[in-house]
Amino acid sequence: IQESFDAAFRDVAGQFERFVKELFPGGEGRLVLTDPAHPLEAGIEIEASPGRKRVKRISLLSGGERSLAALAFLFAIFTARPSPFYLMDEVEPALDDLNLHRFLRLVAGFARDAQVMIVTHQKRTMEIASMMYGVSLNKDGTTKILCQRLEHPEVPPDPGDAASP
Amino acid sequence: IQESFDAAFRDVAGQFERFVKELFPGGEGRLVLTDPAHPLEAGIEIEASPGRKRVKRISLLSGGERSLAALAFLFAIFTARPSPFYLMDEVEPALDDLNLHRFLRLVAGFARDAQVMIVTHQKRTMEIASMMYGVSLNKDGTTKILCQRLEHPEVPPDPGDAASP
Amino acid sequence: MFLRQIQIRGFKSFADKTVLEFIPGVSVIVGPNGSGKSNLVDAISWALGEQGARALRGGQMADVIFAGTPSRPALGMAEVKLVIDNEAGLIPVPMSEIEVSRSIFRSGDSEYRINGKLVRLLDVQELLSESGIGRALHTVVGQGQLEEVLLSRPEDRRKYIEEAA
Amino acid sequence: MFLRQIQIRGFKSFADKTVLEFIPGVSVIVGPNGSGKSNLVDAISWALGEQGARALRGGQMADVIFAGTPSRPALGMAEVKLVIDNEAGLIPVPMSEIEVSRSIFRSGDSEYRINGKLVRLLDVQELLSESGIGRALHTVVGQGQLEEVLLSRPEDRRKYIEEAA
Ligand SMILES: Nc1ncnc2c1ncn2[C@@H]1O[C@H](COP(=O)(O)OP(=O)(O)OP(=O)(O)O)[C@@H](O)[C@H]1O
Ligand SMILES: Nc1ncnc2c1ncn2[C@@H]1O[C@H](COP(=O)(O)OP(=O)(O)OP(=O)(O)O)[C@@H](O)[C@H]1O
Ligand SMILES: [Mg+2]
Ligand SMILES: [Mg+2]
Repeated sequence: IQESFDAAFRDVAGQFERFVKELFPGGEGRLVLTDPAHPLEAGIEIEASPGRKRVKRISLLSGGERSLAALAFLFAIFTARPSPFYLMDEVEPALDDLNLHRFLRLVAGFARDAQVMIVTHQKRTMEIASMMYGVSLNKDGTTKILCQRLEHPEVPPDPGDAASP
Repeated sequence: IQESFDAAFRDVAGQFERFVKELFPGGEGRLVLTDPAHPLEAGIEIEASPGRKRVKRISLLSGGERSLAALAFLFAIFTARPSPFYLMDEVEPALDDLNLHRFLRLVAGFARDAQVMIVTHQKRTMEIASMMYGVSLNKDGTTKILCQRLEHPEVPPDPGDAASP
Repeated sequence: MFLRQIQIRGFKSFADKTVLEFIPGVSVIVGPNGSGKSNLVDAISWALGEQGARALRGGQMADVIFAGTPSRPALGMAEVKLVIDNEAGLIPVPMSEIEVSRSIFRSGDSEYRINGKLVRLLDVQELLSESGIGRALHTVVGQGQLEEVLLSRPEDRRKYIEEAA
Repeated sequence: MFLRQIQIRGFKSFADKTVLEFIPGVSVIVGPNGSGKSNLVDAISWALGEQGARALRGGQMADVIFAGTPSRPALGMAEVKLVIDNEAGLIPVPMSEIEVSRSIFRSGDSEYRINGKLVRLLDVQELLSESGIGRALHTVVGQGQLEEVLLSRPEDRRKYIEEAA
């Protein structure tokens, strides 16, 4: 069990650094084992710092920056140990337009090899989907669902550095 | 101190029932003192149940319903013990269009007698404001703020019962 | 390999039998607050073997059974069936699709089935771990979970990687 | 009665002196993730007497002082001044506007002033309580606080009403 944790941790930590660079242009981050001497119980610290800033502790990050740091951690696990299917429930409400755009580009990347389902209220997230499940309440307070295929889902263009503030 | 807590609690509890009816049409809710025999230490339980449902415990509510229950509690305090000034930091990202509309109507009501400032990423919230403070980062990573008066802030019309699902 | 279909009956707010077809690529789940979007997410996690009642926002596991609404009586059981596409043979069984199902009665006992045959939870977990779908922790990000990942202790974050290893 | 102006210097990401005029009615604060919106909210709570370092997302109180960025050195103090309109005479002093300010040095000592005169925290709290602005708990809803209100124990919710009583 321990070998597979060590190998998984190394892969995830490597991917985490990649996703932090993607989500925090100019920033950096890493995953640190709290007690490398006792690998069986060691915990995982998350460090992330946006571009142009010095802060390391995630408690000093802003609301949106915290979402991005957590997404980088989860996406790193998804990439290091892929699954055929991912489900995310309202993970992007705290993101501004530019970060939402970066998030959607990464999601479109995952959807090339896997099935991705996202619960959302954001119109821009709906635009990248090829199927929409509309959930509503019946008169008696129970759930009904209608589904509808969507025409040309847009793949978010590359925001490019020009768009960064 | 105790009298003023009792009086304040009675006023807030009364206002809470009113706000739950506004935010959960057809629903109900109340504030309950956990240990009425010892008023000095008693805590406050929040009960809220949306229309057409039976659930009482706030832990069974959905994400958006939880935001509404907490807003009803805070708005009840604002009304029972008014202040000339309120500041809210991204309190509405979990709300759907209809509930966002109900929230904005209540905010417009508070703004008749008080100053209200809201941090938001939602376009519809921006539309009810008469002043906008645009926050951004300087090249050196420090904050700069530009402010701009907005023309004709829209007061959200009454959604009316016709709009409720 | 992907989720091809789900059938839900008596699970949370899904009182009537609901059948949904799924496709590869990106899908979105949308709808008003409290309509049942996160309940759909919980149905999928539960069928994949989720064991924590708290992770399903209830007190006990039997809380997932439809509790009734003012105009509809409660039900006595809940059942969720997932049909997984296996055209690519990722799961080492000679079938092009596999049905995994879970049901629960008021007594609290869960029953698991693979292609209609009664099995143990362990059998379901072994079958799924071959495919990478694994348990929900690694592929399902619940509402509010991003903040939970950041607020959890470093030892608890380890579970995310152990799951996936 | 309303907040007329704020001057911030050296507080969190506000390295340069920043002066903002405020108006009655609804204002919105908008901008990218991490640009400093919640820092502005923290500046207002802090000037009104907020004592909890955790509520200001730091470890110690001195964490509110500008910590520097890769291209700008840290500062040695932070200062926030609030100008409160008193045309209506709600605060029992014969002045049409009152200035409340707070500053802190690396040593951690806070200084409070009313109209430039050094006073104690208690004096600021007494002055503000007459006007209903009170302490931040009752008029400032920080980012993520809605969820905190619901997750807190019943005894802790009591504080919200005690504050306002
Ligand atoms: N066992 C149950 N029986 C009946 N109804 C239930 C049960 N468990 C939960 N519910 C209902 O389901 C509703 C919550 O649904 P859900 O959390 O899926 O909403 P949602 O669509 O995700 O909304 P949001 O956009 O606010 O997150 C609650 O209002 C609750 O009353
Ligand atoms: N003492 C300090 N000195 C310098 N910078 C600081 C200090 N404290 C916090 N910051 C910086 O301020 C930033 C956070 O700003 P803030 O929380 O106001 O963002 P925000 O505009 O509210 O963003 P969001 O929309 O994501 O909530 C962090 O990136 C952090 O680096
Ligand atoms: Mg939900
Ligand atoms: Mg913020």
